[in-house]
Amino acid sequence: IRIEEVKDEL
Amino acid sequence: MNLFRILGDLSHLVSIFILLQKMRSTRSCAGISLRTQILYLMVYCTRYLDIFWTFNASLYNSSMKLVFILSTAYTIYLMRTVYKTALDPQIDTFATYYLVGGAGLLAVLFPYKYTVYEVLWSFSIWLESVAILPQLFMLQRTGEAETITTHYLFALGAYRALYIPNWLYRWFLEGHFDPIATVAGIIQTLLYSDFFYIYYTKVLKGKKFELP
Repeated sequence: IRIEEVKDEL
Repeated sequence: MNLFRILGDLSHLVSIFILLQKMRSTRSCAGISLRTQILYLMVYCTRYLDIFWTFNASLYNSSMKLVFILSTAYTIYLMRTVYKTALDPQIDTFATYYLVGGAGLLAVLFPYKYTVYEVLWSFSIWLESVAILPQLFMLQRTGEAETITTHYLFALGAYRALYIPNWLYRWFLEGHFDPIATVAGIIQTLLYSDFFYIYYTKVLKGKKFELP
C-alpha cells in the first residue's frame, strides 16, 4: 500500500 | 485520472448545480436538509486545507475544491436568507452531533499519520460518508420529494458510486489503494441503495418519488 503525500482525489 | 473518476467528479459538480437550480426554479429550498449542507461544508473545509500548499499541483483539483467550498457556502447562504421561509426545523431534525462525533472518533483512531492535516482529512472522509443521512431522514419523514430534488440526490450518490470502480481501476492498474477512502466510500454508496432503487423504479419511469 502506497500512501500519497499529496491527496490526488477529491 | 480515469473515466470513472472524471464522471464521478462531474456528477458531483452537476449535483450542486441541480440543487441551486431547484431553489431558483421553485423559489424555495423545501425538501432540502440544511443540516446535510452544513455537514458538506464542514467536509470540504476540513478536506481541502491542502489547497493552500498544493495550489499549483493540479489546477483541476484546486479549482474543483474551490468550486465545492464556494458553491456549498452559497447554497447555505441562500437557504438561510432568500429561501429561509421554506426551512422546516421540525422536519430537519437528524441528530447531527452523533455523525460529527463518530467521524471525529474514527479520524482519531485511524488516520494515516498523526498530523493535524491527516486527522482532519480522515475526519472529512468519514463525515462525508454519513453527511447525507439528515437529508435521507428528512425524505423519509415527508415520504415524497420533488423530482428535481431526486435528480440532485441521484447525482450526488452517483459521484461516490463512480469512485468505487475508479478505486478498483487504480488498485489493479496503478497499485494505488486508499483503504480509508475506499471503506468510507462503500459505506456512503450503500446508504444510497434504497434511494437508488426507488429512483430507478419510480422517477426514471416518469412517476413521482413516493416512499412505499
